[in-house]
Amino acid sequence: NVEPRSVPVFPWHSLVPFLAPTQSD
Amino acid sequence: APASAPSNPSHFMKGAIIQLATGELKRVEDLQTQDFVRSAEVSGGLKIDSSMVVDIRASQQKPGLVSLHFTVGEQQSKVTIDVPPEHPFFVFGQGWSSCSPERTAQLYDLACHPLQVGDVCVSITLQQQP
Repeated sequence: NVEPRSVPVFPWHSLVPFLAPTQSD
Repeated sequence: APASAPSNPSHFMKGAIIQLATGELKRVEDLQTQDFVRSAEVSGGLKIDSSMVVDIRASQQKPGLVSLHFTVGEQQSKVTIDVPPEHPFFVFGQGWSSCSPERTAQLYDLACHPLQVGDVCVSITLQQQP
């Protein structure tokens, strides 16, 4: 049995697209 | 387009550990809408926006990619991004969805719904400071 201990942890915001509006005031 | 999509897909692999802004750890397949909403709330400076898919078509500039057209936020700003068809998006009230759930399953083992026009995806923007 190999227990994975060095599992990478990803930040939540890496999962969702950063959608910046193209038009600004 | 001033939009970015992650190029390293390993965080979409089923079983990938995701850290929420609250510090809580969850598997990517177990995430729920509220996890994103709460994370944005406690992050400060980030805002969850509702991005509705208004058009899906093959990318003209990048063969093999899909151009997804969104209207973002209350201002209905138009944003287009080119992504691989297997790229998952989190749809409010539905969960992970992609243009090709079959490819997503093959590459990431992540169960997805078909992404369709009218779906409202979770996205983030910088919070406007007055």
